[in-house]
Amino acid sequence: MGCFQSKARRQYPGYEDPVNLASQTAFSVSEVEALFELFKSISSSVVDDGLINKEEFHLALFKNRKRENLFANRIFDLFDVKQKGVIDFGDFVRSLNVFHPNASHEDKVDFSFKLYDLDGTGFIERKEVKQMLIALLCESEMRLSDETIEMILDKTFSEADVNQDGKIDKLEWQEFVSRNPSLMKIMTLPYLRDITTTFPSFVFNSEVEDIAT
Amino acid sequence: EQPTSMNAFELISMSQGLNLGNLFDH
Repeated sequence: MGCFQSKARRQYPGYEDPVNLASQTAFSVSEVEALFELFKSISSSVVDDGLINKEEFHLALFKNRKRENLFANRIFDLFDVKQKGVIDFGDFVRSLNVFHPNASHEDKVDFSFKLYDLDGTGFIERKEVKQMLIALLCESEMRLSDETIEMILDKTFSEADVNQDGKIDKLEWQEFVSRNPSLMKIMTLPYLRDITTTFPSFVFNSEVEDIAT
Repeated sequence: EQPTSMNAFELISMSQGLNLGNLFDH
């Protein structure tokens, strides 16, 4: 175990002890170990450096390393907690944990706010919402006129921007999602509750007996 | 439901072509 960990630490910058990560997250020790197997696979798919770069993240999500997607880029940026252009193992597990059914609602609301605050200004601005709408229209088959897009933006800001200053702050966002709980559905991935049985496709090699977390 | 009857975030969360579950299909 000690040998395994020191080797992992050498090969995977940002590797953290599964017991420690399990204590910080809703994942069990064996689930963190399973996530490490997944992490090893993704992080070696383009450059075998023990870290996930943006290209590898896109490849894992879309099976296409060149595909551009605004939301995938934004999720990558949020997973890249240290802002080094790569995701290390510890941040991978802690970031995925936000999507765990047992993660706190506050963490989910906070993450979703950051996800939509594209420029990181501390506000969700109208131009950012428009950018996201246009991005999703480009991705999907949906076609909406400029006038319709502006109508949707007007409706959104009349509901969410309570103080009518043209941007949504975190408190307004918290109140908005409490009135629209369906918006938080995308922040929970039910299968994270039991990843070792739901996703048997990735190799699982537990060397630690599970402890209650 | 017509898109114009929804707010932007409803549309975004409905249409977001991003499924993190694909990560586990690696």
